[in-house]
Order: sequence, then C-alpha cells, then structure tokens
Amino acid sequence: MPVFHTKTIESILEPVAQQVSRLVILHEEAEDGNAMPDLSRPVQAVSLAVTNLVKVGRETINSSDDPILKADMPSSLARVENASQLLEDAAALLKSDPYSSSARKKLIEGSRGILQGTSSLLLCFDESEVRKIIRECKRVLDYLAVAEVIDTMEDLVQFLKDLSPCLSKVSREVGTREKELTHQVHSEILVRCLEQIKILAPILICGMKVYIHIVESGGVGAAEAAENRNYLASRMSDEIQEIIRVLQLTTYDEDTSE
Amino acid sequence: ELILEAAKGIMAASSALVRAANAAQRELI
Repeated sequence: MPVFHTKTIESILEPVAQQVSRLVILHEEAEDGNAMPDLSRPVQAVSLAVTNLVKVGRETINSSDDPILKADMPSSLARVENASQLLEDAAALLKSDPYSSSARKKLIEGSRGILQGTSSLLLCFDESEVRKIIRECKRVLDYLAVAEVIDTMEDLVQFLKDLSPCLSKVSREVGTREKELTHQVHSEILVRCLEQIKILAPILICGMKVYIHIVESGGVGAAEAAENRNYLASRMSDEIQEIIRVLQLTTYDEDTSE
Repeated sequence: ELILEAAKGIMAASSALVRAANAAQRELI
C-alpha cells in the first residue's frame, strides 16, 4: 500500500524517508557507537535549501487566492525551519563532541522534522491544486443545473459555448490527476467517470435538442423529453460529484471511506 | 512548480546529510 498518494510526492519523499528510517535504526542500535563525522557542510546545504523553500513557500502563500493554503502552509514552513535549526545545533554540538548523545537526538529529530515538514508542505500544495480542479467541476455542475431551463435553440447554443470549454478543462485536468495517483482504485474510478461523461455529454445535448424541437412544434411528448433530458443531466452531475469525492481522497482516507 | 523544485532541493541535501550520518555507524551494526 503506497504511503504517498501522488507519484510526484512519492518520488520526492520516498528515498529520503527510507534513509531517515535507516538513520533512526542505526543510531538507536549504536547509541554509544562511532564518533560522528563533522556534518557542518551537509547541514549548511540543508539550511540553504530550507531558506530557498521558505522563500518560495512565502511567495506561493502571497500569490495564492486559496484561503486554506494561506492558513495551512505557514505552519509547514515553520516546521521545516525549526527542523533546520535542530540540524544546525546538532552539527555545532558534534564539532565539539563527536560522541554527543544530545547531538544524535537533535540530528534524528531534525531529519524527521525536515521530512515531515516538507511532506506537510507538499500535501498542502497538492490539496490546493485539487481544490482548483474541484472549482472547475463545480462550474460544470452549475451549468448542468441550467440544462432544464433551456427551451430555445439560441439558449442551447449559448449553453454549449459555456459548458464545452469548462468540460474540456475538467476532462484534461482530471485525466492528468488520474495518472498522478498512486492509488490504483481511485485512479480507475476517475477514468470510469470521465468515460461516462464523454458518453453522456453528446446524448444530453441531443436530448436537449429533441426537447426544444418538440416544444417548438406543438409540445406533444414534451414532458417525456424533459424527463429524459433531466435524467441525462442528473447522470452527468452524479459522475462529476463522484469525481469530486475521489479527488479529495488520499490513501490515508481509505480505511474510513471505502 | 517552484515549490516542488525547492522540496526536491531539500530532499537532495537531506539525503546527503543522512548518508553521511549513517556511514559513521553502519560498520557497527
């Protein structure tokens, strides 16, 4: 079972997660072990990378219009900064005492903190990207809700002009997202929903045309045509709702949601 | 995208640090 729910996050964190686990094991099993080398240079490299992440993170916060990202991301940045400080303290202690137990603890705590803080930051960023896709999905839902009040060809043309680009965007973004997920079942559900939407969209438009023609030519059978059109619109809405649900799932949710 | 690159930078630096720290203890285990 994958721990990280996207391939990008997994590729960034997984190798270091394994190394940090190894660090913990090695140092717990060899608590009074060898002298530690001078770690000043690699710690300095981490500090520089943290400074860069904090800068980029703050720019992301300032330029984002997502209030949840603005609220959540600063604590992740603070976590990474604190962890970096622990590593600097560990390096300073090791310089004067290569056997320092306190330095080893700070080293482990700092390494874990860097990993957890970066993980939390990436998750925060990823969730914000998902919310952008969900906003587009909700726009499609809003358009679908209008389908049942369209009763002229002119309105139908406008409806198509509004819906088509939005639906294409959802299709493209969900398709990209599906390929990013490490959770096979979630990915398959998204693929299935997209396929259904691609099948249903032209049938819905056809149903809407039929309804308009019937209304314009006297109205016999209009109720049945409306019912058919509404059924198709609601089927499409259900698929979009399912996409929204699955987009919000992470592998961590699996035990409670499925 | 910049944030992903920055996170990759941290992980590369952390990886080098943890490798250096692990190397000193490995022979004892």
